[in-house]
Amino acid sequence: RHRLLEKELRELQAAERQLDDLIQMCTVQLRLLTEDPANQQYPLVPTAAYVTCQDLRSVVDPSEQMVMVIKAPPETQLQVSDPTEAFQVSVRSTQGPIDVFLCPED
Amino acid sequence: AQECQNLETEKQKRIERIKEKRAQLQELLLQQIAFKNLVQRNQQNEQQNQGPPALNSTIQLPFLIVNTSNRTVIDCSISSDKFEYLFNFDNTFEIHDDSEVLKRMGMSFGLEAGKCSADDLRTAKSLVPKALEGYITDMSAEFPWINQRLLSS
Amino acid sequence: RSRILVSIGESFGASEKFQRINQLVCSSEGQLKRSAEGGAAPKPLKRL
Repeated sequence: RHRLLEKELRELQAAERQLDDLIQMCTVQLRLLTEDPANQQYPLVPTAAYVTCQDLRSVVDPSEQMVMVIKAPPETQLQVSDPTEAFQVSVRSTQGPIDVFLCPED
Repeated sequence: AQECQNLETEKQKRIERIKEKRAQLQELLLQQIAFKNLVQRNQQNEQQNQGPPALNSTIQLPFLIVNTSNRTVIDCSISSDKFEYLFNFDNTFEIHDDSEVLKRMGMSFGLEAGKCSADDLRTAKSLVPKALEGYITDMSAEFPWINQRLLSS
Repeated sequence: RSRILVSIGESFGASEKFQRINQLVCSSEGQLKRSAEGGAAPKPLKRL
């Protein structure tokens, strides 16, 4: 049983290492993809990495809900207060202004 | 016997860690598929419409959305340099990031729910590196894909 | 007291934090406690 357990542990160790490598690779790829100069935050020339207001209305029922969009620079801190005291959200940026707007209902 | 017990404990811990890492890898793959699918869709639309939609009708990634009832009253305080906002809601609200919005738009072909048609599965696999295609196939399968992947490796 | 802090743009895990925030906010405890204390509902605020 001891020998079998050691063998299983070695296999799991190899599988975990494989997952670590894949996660690292995917994280880098996603960062390159989303932070690609063409897709840089506040791009000089808009790129195809966008959603339309119509898209937002398709995921939220516009007759019932309003949608507020927050565009913030990386590392912006979003804090939600304790809901038992207040429904409060604060957003604080250190790298640039934050844009907030309501998605138009129609 | 004590050593076997220790090995068994270590084995369970490792299996738990592998489950968490599997979920993390799945999430990263879903985000990658959704992002690429969105860009492809937009590029096709732009070709059909001979150009991008009006600038004020598009929201570049990344973004957050806060949705709340139409009847909610929101008090908003803004610092003069727009570096700080404070929102007070008089009702409940929800916050979602862009990856969640893309999933709800169907940009990840329903893989997150394990429901994906054969055509969409083919398209999804074409959006990730070849080395990871197997994980996409497993993700759409019924049984836990990591076991199949572990066994095969 | 802020319950949850999220750094926007972090490569991973933000979605889960938002899910946790949404569960917290939508759980009824918020309203129950305020109504239990008879606390006045939030003062009428202007619409954004």
